[in-house]
Amino acid sequence: LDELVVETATKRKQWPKKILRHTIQTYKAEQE
Amino acid sequence: SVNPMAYEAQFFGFTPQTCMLRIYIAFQDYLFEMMQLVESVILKKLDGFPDCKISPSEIRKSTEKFLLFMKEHFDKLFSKMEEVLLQLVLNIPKNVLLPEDKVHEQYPYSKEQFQELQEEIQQLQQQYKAEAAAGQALRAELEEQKAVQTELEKILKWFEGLENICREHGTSNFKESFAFLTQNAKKLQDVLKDVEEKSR
Amino acid sequence: GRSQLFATVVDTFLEKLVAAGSYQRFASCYRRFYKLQPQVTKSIYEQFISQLQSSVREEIEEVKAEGNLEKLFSSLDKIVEEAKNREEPAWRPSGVPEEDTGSAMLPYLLKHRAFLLRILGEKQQENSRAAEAVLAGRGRIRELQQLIEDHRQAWQ
Repeated sequence: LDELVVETATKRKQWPKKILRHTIQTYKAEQE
Repeated sequence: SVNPMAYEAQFFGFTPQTCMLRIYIAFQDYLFEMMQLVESVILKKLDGFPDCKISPSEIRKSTEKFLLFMKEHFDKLFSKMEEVLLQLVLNIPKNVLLPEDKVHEQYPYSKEQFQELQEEIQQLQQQYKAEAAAGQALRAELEEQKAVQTELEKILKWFEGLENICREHGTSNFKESFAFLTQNAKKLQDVLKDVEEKSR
Repeated sequence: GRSQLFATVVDTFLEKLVAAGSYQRFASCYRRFYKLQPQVTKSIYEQFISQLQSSVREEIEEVKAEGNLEKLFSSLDKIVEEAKNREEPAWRPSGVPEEDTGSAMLPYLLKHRAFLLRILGEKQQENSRAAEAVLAGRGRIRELQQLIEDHRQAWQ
């Protein structure tokens, strides 16, 4: 349980930023 | 029900409970180790008094008695400490938002609104594509019109050229002059016929 | 701050633990040995206590270093300080990643929408100008055709 909690919390911390980077790239490409 | 303290884990990188467990186990190990050490030192000291009647098992009993007592207090004190630390130190107050989640404070969007926004973006993209296509079609027609206009103007020029020729030769109004010409031609034919008859 | 509080709580724990495991208690458990060698008992007890305290303190320092707690505590103090005039409970992860990530993307979605609205507007203006030009062009061509037809009729 503990590992799951830490893993989930780490993803919650890191992944929005990662996804955001890709999203911004997508939008920029689309705009170009 | 276990409170996983996931938000704290998001900040600290570990769950507070694990941290406390880690400290508890370490402290407990020290306590046991120290007691073992105490007992071995006492036994060694006793070697120096062969005639005294204190047996190792008696020492062991004393150790267990003291350790039991310490352990009870240790557990009580530790759970108090854990309670305080989990509440005041290793915790994130309810009203606090971590920096990486700031965006949720500025954009309290519901799921529906978010979907609407995505649909709106899709729709705008479709509209833009349609507009771009329409723009292309319009530009294509403008090109075509240019070519057609040029052709038609050429034809007009040709007519004008024709009329200029007529004007240059004194026939300003073509129709009249054509009628005049036809008359003349007819007159000439009559005269010709006349001449032919006379000559016969 | 949290760091100070952490140290205080651990010190209190140690003090109380030592108070509980008093020399009297120790001597009463090892009664016969104590009677035989009171001095030795005393020094063993004192070593036991100081060794226990130093081990516990070392462990705490190790945990703080491993978890980088000093830095985390001070930054958490700052974050809490910033939120001090907020009463209502703050946002927490909903447990549905798509939703939470969605909100994180929101500012960029809004920017993208604004971009699309802008270029759509520009394109529509451009197209309406082009449409006018096309209509004018069609009118011009009809005129020219009419002129040509008139001429042709006249010649006819």
